[in-house]
Amino acid sequence: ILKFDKLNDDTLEEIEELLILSDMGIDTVEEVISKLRERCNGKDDPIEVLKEILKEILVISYEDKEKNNKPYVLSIVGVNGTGKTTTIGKLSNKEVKEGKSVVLAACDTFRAAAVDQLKIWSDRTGASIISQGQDADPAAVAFDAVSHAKSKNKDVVIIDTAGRLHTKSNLMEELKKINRVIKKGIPEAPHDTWLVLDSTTGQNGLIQAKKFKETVDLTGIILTKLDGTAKGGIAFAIVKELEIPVRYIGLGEGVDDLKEFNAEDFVNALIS
Amino acid sequence: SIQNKLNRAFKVLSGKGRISENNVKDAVKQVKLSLLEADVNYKVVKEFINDIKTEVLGEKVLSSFSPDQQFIKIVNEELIKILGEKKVDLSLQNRPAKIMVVGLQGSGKTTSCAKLAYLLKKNGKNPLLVAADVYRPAAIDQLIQISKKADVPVFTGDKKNPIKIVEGALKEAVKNINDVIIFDTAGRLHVDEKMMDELKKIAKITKPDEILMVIDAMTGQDAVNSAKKFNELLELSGFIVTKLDGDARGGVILSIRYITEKPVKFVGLSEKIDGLEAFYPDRMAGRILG
Ligand SMILES: Nc1nc2c(ncn2[C@@H]2O[C@H](COP(=O)(O)OP(=O)(O)OP(=O)(O)O)[C@@H](O)[C@H]2O)c(=O)[nH]1
Ligand SMILES: Nc1nc2c(ncn2[C@@H]2O[C@H](COP(=O)(O)OP(=O)(O)OP(=O)(O)O)[C@@H](O)[C@H]2O)c(=O)[nH]1
Ligand SMILES: [Mg+2]
Ligand SMILES: [Mg+2]
Repeated sequence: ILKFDKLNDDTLEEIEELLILSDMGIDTVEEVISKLRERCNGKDDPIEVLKEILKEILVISYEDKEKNNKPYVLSIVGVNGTGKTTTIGKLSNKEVKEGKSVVLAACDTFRAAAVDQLKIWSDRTGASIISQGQDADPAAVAFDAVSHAKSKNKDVVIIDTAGRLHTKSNLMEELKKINRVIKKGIPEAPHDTWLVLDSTTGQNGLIQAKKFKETVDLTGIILTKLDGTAKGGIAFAIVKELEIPVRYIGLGEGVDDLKEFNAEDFVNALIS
Repeated sequence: SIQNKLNRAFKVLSGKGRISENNVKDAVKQVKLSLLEADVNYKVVKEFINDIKTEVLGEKVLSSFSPDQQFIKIVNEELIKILGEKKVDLSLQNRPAKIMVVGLQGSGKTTSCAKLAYLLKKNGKNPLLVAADVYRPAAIDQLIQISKKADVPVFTGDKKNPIKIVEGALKEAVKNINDVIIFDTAGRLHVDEKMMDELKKIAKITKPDEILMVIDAMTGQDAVNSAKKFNELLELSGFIVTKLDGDARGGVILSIRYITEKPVKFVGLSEKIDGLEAFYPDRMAGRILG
């Protein structure tokens, strides 16, 4: 636990090291350190001032699109292996427990057993699933799911997409196509598109967020695997530069291991 | 000699005969920032820079470079040395040889197991894949489906108990006359004691020739924590670094090499079955330095 009674060069160096080790990135760290220098006077506790600075970066307002849209369409995207499918399982569990009817769209038609994996989550949570199997056109599956939700009066559609590196332009084009086709069913959909980011990711996480935002207009971030030792510090740069809120964090592999993002808890965990 | 005379004249002209702390200050800062941007662990960066400074300070400046340029050239050479100067092959001594594949969740283990099986089969081996991940939904199906592309059989045993599964696989390999067994394990956190104990138990039973930790190329500062722990508990024989077909700089490789000194044996360059390649340290050095 960091504890200093005043701000001097040694203190600043220790704080700088802690923040860099959290994957915050040198640019963001330098901004935080200079803010700390200007705000901290002799009698402040440097750690309390630091926490305030960090919280300010993360707190950002967003619209609750779920409240006024039926069906509410949520698209989940990100690079390979970050925890998208598992997070969808957790989200559908939460929605079903809150009394909502949920449709999962199996739009990862590429990776081995991706559809089987999502099917297990729909069985576990009571969500229904729309799938056309391996190698189907993801856009067709998405359209199918949205049409089904509209006609059956469902509350929520969650779209699982294949993991893809943002450097692969054909795969990023595929995401755009999925959205174009969804809009034929519901022009305002997807109402939210959330990027799932592994909290062990380093500086490449910012590049990922930028590229996905250019492609499909991200409205939120989910940080997974925070039950490990990684701190997810790259979130600061993403929230600050792209003005996207962190909506949820993943804290394990079980269906209940999802928490709504709380800036205070996140900052406390980072500093500890 | 005329060369020496010219060199001495050059030194006087340039006035920078020896590398001093001052005249490489900019290069040091530039390299430090570049390595941090590349996700090299902060503590590794500090040690690495200090090691180089110790080596380089007081050295004669070569007439064809400025001290800054010479410093960066030395950094590049040292990077290559740490990354591992030459390719290290799989060491498959036993009959059958055994390869255990381990790592954090989502790093690319299952895909890499199938890729390894494909590579070994192409090189004349008769591999057996073992589906020892009983936790992740459809993990066994995933390995079975990708293994079809490698045309390698998958042993699934009772699909419930990893210990029983690996024991059964050893017997199956004898029966089938497989000469290599590749064990796919569930992703797990290095801080999950129970799951790390499971790996230790599997290693004790299978006595592997190789224990390869699979690491995602986009991993940041935390990689040293997980790599160090996995190495301490299992005595890794090497690493596979995946998703290098992205644009992550891959500084994680310098960190894990520096901390564990275990070799990177393969890199993943695509999701396809043939997407596993040998690791080239000199190419990686350029990518990390940026
Ligand atoms: N410890 C931990 N593991 C997680 C968390 N979220 C997901 N995982 C695990 O991460 C691994 C990958 O999860 P998936 O849901 O398959 O990831 P994905 O993004 O859908 O993967 P692709 O579709 O292949 O791109 C699985 O082993 C999950 O159990 C988390 O919050 N904590
Ligand atoms: N582009 C790219 N994708 C890869 C590479 N290796 C694996 N992947 C993808 O990364 C994702 C995760 O791969 P898996 O093999 O399921 O990872 P894992 O480590 O077995 O995951 P868990 O068993 O859940 O811990 C999948 O979408 C793979 O297709 C690679 O080298 N390049
Ligand atoms: Mg998935
Ligand atoms: Mg796996």
